[in-house]
Amino acid sequence: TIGMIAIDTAGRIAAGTSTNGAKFKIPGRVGDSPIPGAGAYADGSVGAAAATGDGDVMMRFLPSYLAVEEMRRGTSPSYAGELAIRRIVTYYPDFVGAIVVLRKDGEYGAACHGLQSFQFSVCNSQLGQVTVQTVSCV
Amino acid sequence: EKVPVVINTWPFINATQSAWNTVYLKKKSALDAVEKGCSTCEDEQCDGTVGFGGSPDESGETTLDAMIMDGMTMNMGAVAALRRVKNAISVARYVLEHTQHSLLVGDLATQFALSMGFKEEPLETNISHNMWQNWKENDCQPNFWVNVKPDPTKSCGPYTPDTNITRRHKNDPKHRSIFSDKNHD
Repeated sequence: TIGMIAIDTAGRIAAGTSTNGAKFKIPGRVGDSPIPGAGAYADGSVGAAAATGDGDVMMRFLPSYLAVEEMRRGTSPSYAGELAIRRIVTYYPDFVGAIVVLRKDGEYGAACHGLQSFQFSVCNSQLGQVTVQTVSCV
Repeated sequence: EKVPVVINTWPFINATQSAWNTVYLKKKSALDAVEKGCSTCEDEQCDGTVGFGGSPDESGETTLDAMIMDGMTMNMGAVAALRRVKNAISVARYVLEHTQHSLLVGDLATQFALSMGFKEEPLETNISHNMWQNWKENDCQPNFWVNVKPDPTKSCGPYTPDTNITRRHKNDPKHRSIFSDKNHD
């Protein structure tokens, strides 16, 4: 799956996902990717988030929505992502997944669980080129 | 200097680059950038987890899910279990721009895509077929079935409900994740 979030030069925010889902899923199964708030979410007044991992679990917790709402309450992008991941882990300690979070001012962060670490790609003028960044999982 | 910005899950560099080119060099919208970035991954079959020719289901078929959301209007479009059309994120964009709906699924999403001018073609490849064949030869392991017989941890289906398992056990919230950095939504 790819989950992508972006802010353009006019400050407009968008989010999206694309996936072929889980390997060897039961036919008809759909994961979190096409569900707003689960696979991705964007609110122009706050920011955006996109999640990846076990979609059967993630769709039960709407992590992208939760991360955006945490930012609305003043939480940093990194901590908002961590809170969204921790909410899932409370119920599913073996959960595998990650989230990238972007605030409307361009500040961003990421969090993960169940992986050795999580890599995501980012680009802005400050970085000058596409950069792969790594976060340790909670 | 922090805006514009594009971020995506996983180290899919070409997807990020094409989204960045769209939003920075071409001065297009965030929505355009997201569509372009995800399309790049669909074309390149990123990690085998995006686009055609990956993640076959139990029948060997590849289906696609995608969603695009405009954070300024809260408008969105999505497709799920899209069959036989490669451009899932672009079909989702058409749902956003040409309908008042949010999510179209399955064969009927395919019909919508064809009516919007998208091409119908198989999503399976030799790679996805071999992946599926190997899974079958490995007694269909792993899979997502529980509380059925024959034992899904040892055998392929078809499965039927295992009535000998108590309801208390069926509701056991223990969860065995078979997802990883190479198998994910």
